[in-house]
Amino acid sequence: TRGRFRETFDTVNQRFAERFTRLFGGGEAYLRLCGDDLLEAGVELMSRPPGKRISTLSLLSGGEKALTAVALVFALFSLNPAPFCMLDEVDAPLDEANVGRFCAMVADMAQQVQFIFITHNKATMELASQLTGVTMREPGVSRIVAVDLDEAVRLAGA
Amino acid sequence: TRGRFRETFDTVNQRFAERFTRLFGGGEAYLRLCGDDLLEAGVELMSRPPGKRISTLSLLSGGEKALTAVALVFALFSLNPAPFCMLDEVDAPLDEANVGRFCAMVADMAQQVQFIFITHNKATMELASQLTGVTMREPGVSRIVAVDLDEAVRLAGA
Amino acid sequence: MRLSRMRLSGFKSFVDPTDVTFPSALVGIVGPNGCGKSNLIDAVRWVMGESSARHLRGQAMDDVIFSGSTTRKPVGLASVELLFDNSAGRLQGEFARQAEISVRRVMTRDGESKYFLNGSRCRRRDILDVFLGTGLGPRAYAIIEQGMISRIVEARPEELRGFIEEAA
Amino acid sequence: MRLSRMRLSGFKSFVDPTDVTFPSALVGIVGPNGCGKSNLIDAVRWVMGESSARHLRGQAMDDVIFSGSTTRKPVGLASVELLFDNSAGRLQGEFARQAEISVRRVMTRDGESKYFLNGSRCRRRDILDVFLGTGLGPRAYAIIEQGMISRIVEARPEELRGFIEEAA
Ligand SMILES: Nc1ncnc2c1ncn2[C@@H]1O[C@H](COP(=O)(O)OP(=O)(O)OP(=O)(O)O)[C@@H](O)[C@H]1O
Ligand SMILES: Nc1ncnc2c1ncn2[C@@H]1O[C@H](COP(=O)(O)OP(=O)(O)OP(=O)(O)O)[C@@H](O)[C@H]1O
Ligand SMILES: [Mg+2]
Ligand SMILES: [Mg+2]
Repeated sequence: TRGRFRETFDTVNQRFAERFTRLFGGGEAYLRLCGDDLLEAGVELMSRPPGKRISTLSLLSGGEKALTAVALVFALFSLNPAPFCMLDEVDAPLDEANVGRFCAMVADMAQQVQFIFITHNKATMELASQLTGVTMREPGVSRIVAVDLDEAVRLAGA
Repeated sequence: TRGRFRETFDTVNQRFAERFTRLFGGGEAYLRLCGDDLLEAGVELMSRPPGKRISTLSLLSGGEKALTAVALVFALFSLNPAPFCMLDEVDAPLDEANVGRFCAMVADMAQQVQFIFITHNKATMELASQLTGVTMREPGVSRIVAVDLDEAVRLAGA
Repeated sequence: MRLSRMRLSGFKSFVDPTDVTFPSALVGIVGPNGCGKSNLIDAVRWVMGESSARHLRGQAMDDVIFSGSTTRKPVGLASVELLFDNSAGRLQGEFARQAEISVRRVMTRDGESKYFLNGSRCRRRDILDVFLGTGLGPRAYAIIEQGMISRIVEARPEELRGFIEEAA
Repeated sequence: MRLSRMRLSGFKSFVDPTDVTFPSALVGIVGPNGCGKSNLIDAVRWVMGESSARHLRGQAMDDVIFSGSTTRKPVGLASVELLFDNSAGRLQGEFARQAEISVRRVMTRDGESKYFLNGSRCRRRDILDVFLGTGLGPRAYAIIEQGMISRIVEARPEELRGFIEEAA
């Protein structure tokens, strides 16, 4: 229904904007409806990293696009927050500064949500209270092994 | 024409298979024609990393998929080899062992081809004879700066 | 309702019975390419009722059963059991007072799945009902798989709208 | 025919006249997210005749002209010049004996492009002809942009066939 989508859209928009600014350490972003028909209009991401001009997602860098998408994912998650959240290598294209702010947001959300995250990134490994290693010493057969930070870095080939 | 595509397909297949085995340090792969009509048949990647069973690309891991695609890209490049090749973060999903074999292949190809590669990965930076840093101290304005390995690692936030 | 533990056997590359524990709110999973990390994510999705092979990176549903390696023969059965810590009492209905909830799925080569809640046989829809209202549906944003971020980045406006509608 | 040097001005985030040298066979480009690395790749593609805005991550062709920042106003012109070292004599035709070849493209806000070969005005197709037979066409595999690898990974069989046909 039109009313229901409008309501969802506005909520996601406000939460997306807030998370974007926190993840980028500045700048702004919003969702834009492409067209007037609320039942049919597509949605576009408008994004302005700190110091830059607002533009559609396409002109942004690989890392900037990914971080913008993470802001949207966390906003969508917050609509219907599950007790746990699993993240598979979402930090892969991010540089050190962006990973730092990403980890800060996850640490903050972890007060209410249990996070299980797969990563190759050392800074993200440092966020974990516990690190689980997965190995394949026998070809094709996976095993679980408990690891500390140094073992994790070596194991992941990070 | 049928004959021409068959010829191209066979050449790419053989070069793809050879590069795959070098990049994975073992295993095998090949291109499969889906259907009998040589003018219409699609192409599928069949891939068997060392120690595992052959399967379509979909079941493979993120890093395995990427490395398989790199083998195909280098095979396609070899059909019509340009004097230079630019690579934008193709090593992003690869772990240490795979990055090592990727760098070995690039070093080898660099005897005939000039490689210009963008990377966030320290091991790939070590492959370079020269490192060029890109900075944005003034927001939105890019500048070029020569860097050594340590400065490169810091700059890239690797 | 935290995850406390998962047991896999015959599921993708986890052929041998394997225990994975999740004792804290921030659990990191690490390892080299292809060692099985994303397979753990698939296992959680699968045991909670995933019915589309595509969402498990396969082409047929029995692609999740261990299909062999150079040292092992294929097996005929995949089993994943997930234990939830419900001490915060977040679940509704008949399980509201249970401190621990176990959800288990078993599948054989013929593609037939059996589901179990706290050890008792049940239907797939009973599993889905347990998670109703907890934010853990089949299309919830609780599981962000490898490639999800790029899918959002590459999405056309009508597809992005779809993502928002799904989350509502 | 190695790349020896590139000069950009007003092109995407490279608003000020900037020199990039490529003195060896293994050149690494590094920097944080969004600093302009991929823009250098776009610049090479663009100066060699790219006519599709989508392949430059834009929606209109003038998206490549510097559009301003919080400290700078937009400019009206983008220029990229690429210098090739042809001392190995790989080029055919009238440039075969030149040790250095310069290719330059200039574009204004109205979308009009001007091309220059060794300083003399020429047509876009003259630029394309220079690279004929060198493996450097508009759809050659000499430039592998960010996202190309995922596009191959996600390709359906008919799309993958297209990639092979393009390379032939
Ligand atoms: N049914 C199956 N039987 C045996 N092995 C399987 C099966 N399904 C998938 N695999 C194997 O599991 C591996 C993929 O594991 P997974 O995707 O979990 O890797 P990963 O640890 O996430 O790696 P990356 O860091 O590259 O993403 C593949 O090599 C694949 O061959
Ligand atoms: N016409 C333009 N005018 C000004 N800035 C632009 C223009 N086009 C693109 N940009 C800016 O260039 C930046 C993208 O740069 P680029 O893609 O080269 O980053 P990158 O160094 O490759 O980063 P990553 O490591 O994240 O891939 C974006 O922030 C974008 O705003
Ligand atoms: Mg994975
Ligand atoms: Mg980039």
